[in-house]
Amino acid sequence: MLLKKFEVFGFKSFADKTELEFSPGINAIVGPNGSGKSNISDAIRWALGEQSIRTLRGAKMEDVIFAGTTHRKPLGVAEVSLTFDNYDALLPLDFGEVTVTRRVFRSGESEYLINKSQCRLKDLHELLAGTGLGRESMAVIGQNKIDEILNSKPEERRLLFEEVI
Amino acid sequence: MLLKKFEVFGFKSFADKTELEFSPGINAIVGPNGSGKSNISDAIRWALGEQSIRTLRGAKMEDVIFAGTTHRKPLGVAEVSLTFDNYDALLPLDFGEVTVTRRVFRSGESEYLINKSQCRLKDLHELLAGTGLGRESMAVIGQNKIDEILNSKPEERRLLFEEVI
Amino acid sequence: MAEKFEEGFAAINAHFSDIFVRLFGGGSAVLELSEADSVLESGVEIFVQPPGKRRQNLALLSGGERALTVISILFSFLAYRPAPFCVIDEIDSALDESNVRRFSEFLSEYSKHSQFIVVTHRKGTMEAADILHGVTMEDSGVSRLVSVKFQEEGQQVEEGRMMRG
Amino acid sequence: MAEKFEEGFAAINAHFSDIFVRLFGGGSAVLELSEADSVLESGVEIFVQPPGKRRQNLALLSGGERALTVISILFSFLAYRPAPFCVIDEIDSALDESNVRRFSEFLSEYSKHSQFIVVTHRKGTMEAADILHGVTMEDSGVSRLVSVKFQEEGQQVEEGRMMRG
Ligand SMILES: Nc1ncnc2c1ncn2[C@@H]1O[C@H](COP(=O)(O)OP(=O)(O)OP(=O)(O)O)[C@@H](O)[C@H]1O
Ligand SMILES: Nc1ncnc2c1ncn2[C@@H]1O[C@H](COP(=O)(O)OP(=O)(O)OP(=O)(O)O)[C@@H](O)[C@H]1O
Ligand SMILES: [Mg+2]
Ligand SMILES: [Mg+2]
Repeated sequence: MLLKKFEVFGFKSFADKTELEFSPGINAIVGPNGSGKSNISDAIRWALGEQSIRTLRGAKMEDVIFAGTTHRKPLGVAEVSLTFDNYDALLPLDFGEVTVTRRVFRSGESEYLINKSQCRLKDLHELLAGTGLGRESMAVIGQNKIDEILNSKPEERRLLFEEVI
Repeated sequence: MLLKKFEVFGFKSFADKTELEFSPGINAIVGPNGSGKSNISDAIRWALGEQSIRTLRGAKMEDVIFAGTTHRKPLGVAEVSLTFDNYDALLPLDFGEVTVTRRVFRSGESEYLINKSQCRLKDLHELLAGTGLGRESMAVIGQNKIDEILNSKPEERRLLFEEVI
Repeated sequence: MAEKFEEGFAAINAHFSDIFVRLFGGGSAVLELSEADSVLESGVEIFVQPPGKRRQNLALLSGGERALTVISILFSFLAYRPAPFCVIDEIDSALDESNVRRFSEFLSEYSKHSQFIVVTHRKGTMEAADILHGVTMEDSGVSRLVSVKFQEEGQQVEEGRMMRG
Repeated sequence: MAEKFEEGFAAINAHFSDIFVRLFGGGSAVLELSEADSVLESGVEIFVQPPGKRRQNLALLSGGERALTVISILFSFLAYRPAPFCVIDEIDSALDESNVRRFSEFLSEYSKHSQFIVVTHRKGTMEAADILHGVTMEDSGVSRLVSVKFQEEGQQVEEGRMMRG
């Protein structure tokens, strides 16, 4: 269940439609400070169903939508799509490729899609259940999260184990 | 008022009496993870009168005393001395060199010394007042303290300014 | 249910102890259930002992030792059950050069079963990557992708002088 | 009293704005009193605007941008009133290679008036140092000092293969 493609549009600093093809093995994301690298890891976590805006370094849900710069106006919607290679049929769908998409509008309205057809957040959670990509997993380890992981209470740590056992 | 010499004995991982001569200019402290570099910066902050054990990454004051290893027994006292070059007479004392020393015993008893004669913490604070080395100063910036400095409340930030103005 | 969790926990623990020793070059580490008699609710405690040191509170570990402990936990989960992919954002920033190399060796070893997406500024990690993806922003405030060639001098990548996409 | 604080604050603010622009290569930054009419009690707010971006909340800044902001504050204090010495523990760990170099250029410039004691793992910072002090622990759990020669390949220093004292 390789992550083959990452598409982003209007999420944080990605004002223009941007596409990134990932390879198997080790993909390094590099670039100057403030260029948008952690915004990519935030976008992946968000597309997988993350509900806590604080984990995404924002205060309110709209903080993920491109807020404009000195030369560009703010956008009204943020969209992220992740395309998985499903040849190992880890995802319980009969497709060789599965794309999950998440959208949010400035109005606060959210949309989730699986292979371009709209679904509920619950459907997304069910799709990802059992793959190790759940919210409590270590599938996305954000910047400066070492203290949070080590200082968490024993009961919270247990959740990490429940994701994989 | 250069920091010329740093002497440590029984403070954290420094079980043996250790002496370090600093140079003017830029001194880099380097070495493998866990070797004791941040313990040096903790020792300097402690010798300057730091009272908060949490800032020194401990839970109780004895945590700064060498706690023993698989091959060595714990010690009963920790001692740190800082020797300053006072040719610019920034310190209100009539000596070309001034040494401040701090000691703590497992019993919890603390001692402060200026040029080997015992004094109170208050005397140490008075000696350092106006040099920019007060507790609220940026004279010692510990590891991973960026969030603490940026997330502090506006009133707390003001204390930084009061140290230097 | 309880049996399954116990078995899984024991297997992860065995991996954790082994990986910790390999990363730290010695010492020992163990995961324990805080309430062993109620497996289904118990929290998880982490005890680590870097080489030569006594078993100690996680708070006394150095910055790099804390990062290596989290890395050990992550790889012990992946050893038990490889996640399809894993996003890691600058977990190597507190590591010394030789621990960056050890971390990158683990990445290479585990990349046979899991895909890694790693944000980094450290040359040692870039060298282990199969592919580099460059992100840049320049003065526009908008993130863009650029293609990157890794030159022997890792700095080249960082300076944003990346070759245009 | 109030006048003195106001004057000092204005001078530090001018340094802060200038140093921020030099470190970030553009943008703007300013310090403001939260209650300008009660100078003697007012807190201090920090507003920053990296090049091309809008004025934003500190929380939205990237890891490296936050470190550069704290570095700007530190050097603006030192520009207003040089501290006798300053201890800095791995403030460069989140910086990309070119910002490590900019940071080390500031260290060199300001080391004419203040002594610096900098803990670091980054080669760029080691190269700027006038002297290196090595710390090692090996398997004993006890810290020891070793003399260190900086070789072109900074890794040499880190591996603990430092030349014995
Ligand atoms: N909603 C938004 N609209 C526009 N820009 C945003 C938004 N949210 C965050 N940003 C911008 O994204 C930048 C931070 O990006 P990010 O944290 O991904 O940097 P990074 O590449 O990880 O840098 P570092 O190497 O320092 O960690 C900030 O400077 C901020 O201006
Ligand atoms: N009271 C004590 N007695 C003995 N050892 C101690 C004591 N307090 C801390 N230590 C040891 O000091 C070590 C940490 O040292 P320190 O934080 O200075 O490392 P460091 O060189 O800064 O490493 P890094 O590069 O990872 O930040 C810990 O492993 C801990 O075992
Ligand atoms: Mg980042
Ligand atoms: Mg340290």
